Amino acid sequence: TMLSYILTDLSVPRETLRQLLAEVVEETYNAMSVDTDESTSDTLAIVSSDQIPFDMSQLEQFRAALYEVCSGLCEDIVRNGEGAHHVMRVKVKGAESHAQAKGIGKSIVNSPLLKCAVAGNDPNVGRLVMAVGKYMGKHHKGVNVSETMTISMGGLRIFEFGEFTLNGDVEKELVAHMKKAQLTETTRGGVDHTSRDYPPHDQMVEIEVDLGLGTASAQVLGIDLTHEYVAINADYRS
Amino acid sequence: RRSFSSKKPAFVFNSAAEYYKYLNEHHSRLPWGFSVGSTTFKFVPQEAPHLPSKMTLTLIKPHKPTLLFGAVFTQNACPGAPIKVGRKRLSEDTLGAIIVNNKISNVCANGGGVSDAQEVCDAVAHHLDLRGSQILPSSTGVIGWRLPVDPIINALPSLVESLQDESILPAASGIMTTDLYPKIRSVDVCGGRIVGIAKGAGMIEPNMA
Repeated sequence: TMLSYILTDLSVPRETLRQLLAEVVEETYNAMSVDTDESTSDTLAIVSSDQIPFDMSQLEQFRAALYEVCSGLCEDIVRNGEGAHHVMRVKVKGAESHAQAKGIGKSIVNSPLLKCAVAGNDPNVGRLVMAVGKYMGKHHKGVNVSETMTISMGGLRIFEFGEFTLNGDVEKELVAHMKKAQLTETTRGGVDHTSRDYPPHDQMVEIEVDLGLGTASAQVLGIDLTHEYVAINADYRS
Repeated sequence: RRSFSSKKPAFVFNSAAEYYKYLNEHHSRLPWGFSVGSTTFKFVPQEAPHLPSKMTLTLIKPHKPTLLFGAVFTQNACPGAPIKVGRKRLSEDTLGAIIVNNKISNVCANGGGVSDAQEVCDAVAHHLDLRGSQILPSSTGVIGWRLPVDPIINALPSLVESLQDESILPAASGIMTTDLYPKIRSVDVCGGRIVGIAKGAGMIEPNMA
């Protein structure tokens, strides 16, 4: 379950506060996934103590600050995701709509096979194409996105215009990128990261998809799927 | 400012002490006009009397009831009682406080979760000289168990006693369940301040509206 509370002393009008909250939530909290399960209790509340006069001409600054707080908290949540060894950030651009971009991002971070590949530092990027195509096939039938899209991981182009652009050297670099973002028992002095009481992960696995269809974009956060996730939740008792 | 990017130098914490020091120095200061408190107590869940448990209550309170509040909630079709109550609170004129308990989520519990949540709100309101309808309840934890209303009410004096105006850290820690560490972010902006806290480690793909 995700609970979050945002406090401010700025006297932002009630309806403005609610509108901004809805917009920012759509781009942040509603754009992350640890394990694809939506809780029965997720709640985010925002409260102003109405202490400091707010100039409506500064609305964009306030919105940007609210976004920074919310997106930062979402990063903290995925970094603390159960069993997480890697955190993934998927940027989708060139989409026909924000919903399409976010849907593809979610399809990628929620793919069990892709999550396992990331967990194992496996450059099995065919699963990335699968995750994009799966979403498009369900929601945008008839669009042959494989001919228009490009995919990069860790800044490395791995797919463009219907074909993979992989070779042995690229695969080694992909593995290195994922390992750099991985927590292991042996990094940082052999600390057990699965029970560490401070934030791990200083780097993410970065995936970028350009659909080549339009101008909309979205960013989604997710994590890998590890033995620890299964152990934590199989062993959990009320 | 903490960064978290593969392209920029990252802020790396090497111990819990280092992380808490960072939170205290950079993020935990409350905006003006808020008090926060927390208290922990033992109770025996009626569904599992063989498992004596601890619950933490967290209270977040503007110094005076405020018109300026909002919330979004899960769209899960089996929502907890606090969600049902919370949705109604959005049409209230003012909000006086938020009460959060961990350990039990008050979802689909026997005996009336909504009335339990309301009873807790009324008791909190009594201690703060507010109306029950000015209190937003939140619960997180085990699904299906009933809220231990009497132990919660008994713990309220201690909760109110713990209110302070300095740090949000007790709230960030108090709402945790399976989290490994508290989560706080803040930004100073437009002559004021925004501070946020969050909890969550599993069952996470929010779709709030």
